Amino acid sequence: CSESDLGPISLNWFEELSAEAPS
Amino acid sequence: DVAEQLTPVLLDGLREESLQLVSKLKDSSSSCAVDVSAVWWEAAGSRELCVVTACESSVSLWKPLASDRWGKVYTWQLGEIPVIQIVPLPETCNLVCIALGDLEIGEIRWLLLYSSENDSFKQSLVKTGNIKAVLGLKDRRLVSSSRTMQEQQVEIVSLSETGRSKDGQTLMPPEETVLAFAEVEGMRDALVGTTAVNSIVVWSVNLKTGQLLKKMPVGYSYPASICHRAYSESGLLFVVLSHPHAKESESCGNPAFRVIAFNPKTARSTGVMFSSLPPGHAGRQGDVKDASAAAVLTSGAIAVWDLLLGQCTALLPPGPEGSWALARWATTTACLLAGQGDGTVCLYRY
Repeated sequence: CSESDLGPISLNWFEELSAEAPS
Repeated sequence: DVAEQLTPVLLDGLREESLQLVSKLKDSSSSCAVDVSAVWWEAAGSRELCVVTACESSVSLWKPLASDRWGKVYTWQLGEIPVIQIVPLPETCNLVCIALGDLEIGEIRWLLLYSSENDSFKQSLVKTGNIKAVLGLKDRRLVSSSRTMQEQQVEIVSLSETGRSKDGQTLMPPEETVLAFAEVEGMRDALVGTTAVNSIVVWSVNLKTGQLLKKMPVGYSYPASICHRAYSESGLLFVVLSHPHAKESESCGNPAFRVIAFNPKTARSTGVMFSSLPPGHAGRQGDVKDASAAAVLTSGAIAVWDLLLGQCTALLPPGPEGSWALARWATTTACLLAGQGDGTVCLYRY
C-alpha cells in the first residue's frame, strides 16, 4: 500500500491521538 | 467419508508433517469438554506448563508427569451456571480466568492455582452482568464489555498476587457494542476492539485515562468481524480479524482471517493478507497467536494457517475417536491443544 491510499502516516500516531482526545 | 475427502490435502508433505502428536490426556470423569487452555504453574521454585480443561460444571488443572503422561492436580467445582470458556491471561503464573453463563457470559471468575496465604486452590468472583466480550491482558489484568438497557460499560480489572481484585479502570465506551478486544503488542497503553457495526476502536488505557482515541470502519463485506491480534509498525496499526459471517465469493474463496493495516490518523485501511478456508470446508472457531491461526471446521477437522503467508499450513483430520471440537494455542505457537468433545486433549508440536 502507498501513503497516498492511506493518507499521511505518523510514527507517533498513538501519542498524537492521545493528545488530541478530550480527557 | 470425511477422511477420504481430506486425503488430497494431506498428501501435501508440508501439511502432513507440520503437526506432531506429543501426548494425550483424557479426563475419564468428563464427557462434556467446553474449552482447553495452557497455564504456567509455579510452585516450590520450579515452573511448569500445565493444561487446564473445562467442562460445564468444573475446571481441572493437569501437570506433566514422566513419559508424556498427565496427572490431574486439582478440580474446581463451579455450581449451577455453566462454564462457557477459559480466558487465558498472558505471561501470568498460577492464575486462570473463566467465563460462565448460558447464551452469553453472565459471570467471570478467577481461579487461583495456589494461594500462599493458606496453601489452597481458591476461586473468586470478578464481575457479573450481561458480558459481551472479555480478554485477559498482561500484568494480571482483564478487560470486559457489558451492557445494560441504557449503556455499555468497558472496564479493566486487575488482580493482586494474593488473589484479590484491585480497583477497576473504566474505559470510554463506543455507542455500539464491543464484541472482541486485542492488546496492541509493544504498546502497553493501547487497546483495540471490534464492534457490532464492524468498526475498530482504539483506546488509551494508561492509569489516568481510558480515552476512546479513534473509530475506524472495517468494511461492509465482512460483518461482525472479530479482532484477534494487533500490532503497530511503521506508523500503521495492523489488526488480525476473523470473519465468522463473511460470505464465500469466487474471487476470494471462503475468508477465515485477514490482516488489515489501518492508518489511525486518517482511519483509512487496506487489506494486507487474506487466509481462506481449505476448499470444501465451512465454519470456524479460531484462535490466533503471533502469525499463526488455528480453527475447528464444521467437518470436524482442525486447520492451521500462517497469516503472513496467507496459507493453510496444516490440516488435522477428525481422528478415529471422533471430530475435533477445540483448537487452542498453548502459551506459544510451538504447541497446539486439540480437544475432542469427550474430554480427550491432544498436544501437538507445530
